Amino acid sequence: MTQIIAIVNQKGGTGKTTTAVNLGRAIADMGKRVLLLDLDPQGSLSYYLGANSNVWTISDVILGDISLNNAIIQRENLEIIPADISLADLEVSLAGYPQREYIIKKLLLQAPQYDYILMDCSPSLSVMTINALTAAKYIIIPLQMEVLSIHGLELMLETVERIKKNLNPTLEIMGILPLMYDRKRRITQEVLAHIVKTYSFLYMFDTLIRMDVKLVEAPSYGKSVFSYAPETNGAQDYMKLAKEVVTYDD
Amino acid sequence: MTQIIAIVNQKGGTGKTTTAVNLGRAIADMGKRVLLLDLDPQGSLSYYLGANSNVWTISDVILGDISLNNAIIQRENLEIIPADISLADLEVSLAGYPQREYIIKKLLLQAPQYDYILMDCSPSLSVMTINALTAAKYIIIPLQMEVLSIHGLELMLETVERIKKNLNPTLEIMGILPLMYDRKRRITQEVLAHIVKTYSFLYMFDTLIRMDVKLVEAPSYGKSVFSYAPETNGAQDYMKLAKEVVTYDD
Ligand SMILES: Nc1ncnc2c1ncn2[C@@H]1O[C@H](COP(=O)(O)OP(=O)(O)OP(=O)(O)O)[C@@H](O)[C@H]1O
Ligand SMILES: Nc1ncnc2c1ncn2[C@@H]1O[C@H](COP(=O)(O)OP(=O)(O)OP(=O)(O)O)[C@@H](O)[C@H]1O
Ligand SMILES: [Mg+2]
Ligand SMILES: [Mg+2]
Repeated sequence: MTQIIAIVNQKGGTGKTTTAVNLGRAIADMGKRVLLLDLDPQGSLSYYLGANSNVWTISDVILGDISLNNAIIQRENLEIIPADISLADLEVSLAGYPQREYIIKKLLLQAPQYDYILMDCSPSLSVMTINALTAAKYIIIPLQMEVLSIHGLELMLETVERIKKNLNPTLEIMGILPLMYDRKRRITQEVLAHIVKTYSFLYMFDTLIRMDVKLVEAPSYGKSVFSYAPETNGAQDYMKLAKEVVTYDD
Repeated sequence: MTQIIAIVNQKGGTGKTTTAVNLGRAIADMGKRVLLLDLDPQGSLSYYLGANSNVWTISDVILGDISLNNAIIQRENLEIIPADISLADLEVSLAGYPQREYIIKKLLLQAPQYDYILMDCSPSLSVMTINALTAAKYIIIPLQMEVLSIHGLELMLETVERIKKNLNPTLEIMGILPLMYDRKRRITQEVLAHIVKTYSFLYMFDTLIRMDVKLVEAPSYGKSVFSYAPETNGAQDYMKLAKEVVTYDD
């Protein structure tokens, strides 16, 4: 049974792409077969893994120019379907198209060979983000413990409620993932306490992804932190997270 | 002559909103009259300044329910026109509307009393972001010196070229603004050097906005760093930036 997970946060720069790559790789290292799907027209995930030129992209798959399985490429012990800026125009042309929210859900039925499919989303409520939330069984919300992130979380939860009501009743938030966690900062502790108290009905992962410069450096080598700096906090944290994800029981 | 400045970066979480508030306040402290315009449907700027409930928003102005000048509210020695999530639906309904890119440009003609108008944009190439780029004389691009920011800059520059060609020939990049700058990190120096070399034709502000936790804490009091912690690096850096902006000569 393929576990389909959307990595979402409408707030920008909260570590969605960094999580897609490193969590994906950690799950693959446990022997699972993992597909990463870039659904951000800015193609940050594709850029990270050096998969953004001379490749078929998710736009081509959606347009029917190539099948989903033939668009998959190998990077970093992972399989990935890239995205590029053509996805932006495609999203515009899909406005008003009936059933446009189900495009990705239907396409992913062609890939039952995967244990996990992780979808990296853009920081907006775009057609592709709505597709990801409609196709997903679970969502992971990476979140910085900072004041301006709180409003983003409120908006994200309202979005999830709407999607559950109108498009995907079985959608579930697997967890909030505190990211770029710096326990020495007082503001980090205050925001964390506020979120735990205000959203006590939501699950927060036990794993906190700590600030780690190795996670920032790894993309310049096109590698996950596991290939680049496997002994660091970043690698430990994402492996710990992967264990939580793989053993997650509704 | 009102200087209209868009604060843009399609990459998320690069300090756009933080810059809009603190640069705006620094310019106002020099005796200039400053208007902040929130053009992000997520309303982060409005949330920051406690201007996101029971207020008229830019949506109401666009729909003609209230005039631009009557929607302006006072916060933190600044004047602001807030935004809220209704802007998202409005953007969708504007798709295909002729001249939709000029809506903000035309509205801002009603506010010649301002010396500076700063527009805070969302991390996407939305209808409102295109409006900001069409209305602006100058743009400031806040940028983290990290690997994944580089691709965002490439995309941003392509966007600017397209807007100059089709919608706003006099649009000018006032400068790239290095942000959350941490000079101890080797990756920061590498990315900075790469950008200076690759984009030598672009102006980079002399001011680098350093990492400062006071900039992170200030929003929980609804204050700029000038009201909250005026003796810190964050305040010094934004005042230094304000001097560069105000003396900027094409
Ligand atoms: N745990 C971490 N420690 C330190 N830096 C990190 C960490 N996670 C991510 N970063 C850095 O923070 C920046 C933002 O991360 P990333 O691009 O993954 O976020 P995002 O949510 O995908 O952004 P966007 O909203 O633009 O898609 C990147 O430069 C990344 O290298
Ligand atoms: N110089 C700085 N030092 C430390 N933290 C900073 C600095 N500037 C901004 N931040 C923090 O980084 C986070 C992102 O900043 P901000 O929300 O202003 O970026 P943004 O580009 O407006 O994001 P979005 O793309 O979501 O609109 C915030 O939590 C903010 O407090
Ligand atoms: Mg991303
Ligand atoms: Mg913002």
